[in-house]
Amino acid sequence: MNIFRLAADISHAVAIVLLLYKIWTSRSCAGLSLKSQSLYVAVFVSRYLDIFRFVSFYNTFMKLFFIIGSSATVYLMAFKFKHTYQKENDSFPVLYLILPCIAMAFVLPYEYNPVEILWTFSIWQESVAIFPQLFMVQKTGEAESITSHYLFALGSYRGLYILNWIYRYVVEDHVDWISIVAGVIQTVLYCDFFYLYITRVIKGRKLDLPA
Amino acid sequence: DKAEVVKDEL
Repeated sequence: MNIFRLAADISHAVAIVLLLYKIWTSRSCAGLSLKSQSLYVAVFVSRYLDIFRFVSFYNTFMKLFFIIGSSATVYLMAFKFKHTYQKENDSFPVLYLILPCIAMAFVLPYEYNPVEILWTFSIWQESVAIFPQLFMVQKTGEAESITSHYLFALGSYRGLYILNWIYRYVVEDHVDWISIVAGVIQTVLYCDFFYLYITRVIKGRKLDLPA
Repeated sequence: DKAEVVKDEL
C-alpha cells in the first residue's frame, strides 16, 4: 500500500457514497445512467471472484464495499426510485462497449482460465463503463453539482492509480500492463469532463454544457 | 519465463 493507492481507493469509495447519498436524499435518480451503474456491478462481481482469497483485511473489506455499494445503487435506480429514472436519456448502445471488452478478455488475458479471463474483462469493462453516464450528461447538456462531484471522484480514482503504478514500478518493480493501459484509457476519457469541472463547477457554477 | 502479476490491487 502506498499513499497514491490509498487516496485512489478513498476517492473511489467516496464516489460511490456520494451517488447513494444523492439518490437517497433527493429520492430520485434523475440524470443518472442505470446502464453505467449496471456495468459497474458487472465489473466488481467479475473482478472480485477472488474475494475469499485473503490478501488483507483492507482488501476484502473494500471488495465487499464496492460490490454492495454498486448493487445498492442499481437496486435504488431499478426498483425503489424507478419512477424517477430517465430511461429515454440513457440511450447509449452498451453492446458496443461490452463486446470489445469480452473480446479483449479472450485475446489478451495473463492466463487462460475463467478467473483470469473474467478479471481481464472487468478491467477493460471498467475503463469504458462511464460512457453511458457521460453520454447522458452530454445529451441533456447538464449535470447536477453532486453528480459532477461524483464523476470527479470516480475519474480521479484511476488517475491516482496511475501514480501508484509509477511508484510501484520504481520501488517494487511491479508491472501490470493490462491495468496500466486500461487505466490510462479510463483516465483520458474523463479529461474533457475534468476540464469542465475545474472551470465551471469549482467556481460555483452548474455544469451546463455549451450547445 | 513470465512473472506472475500479483493481484493485490482493487
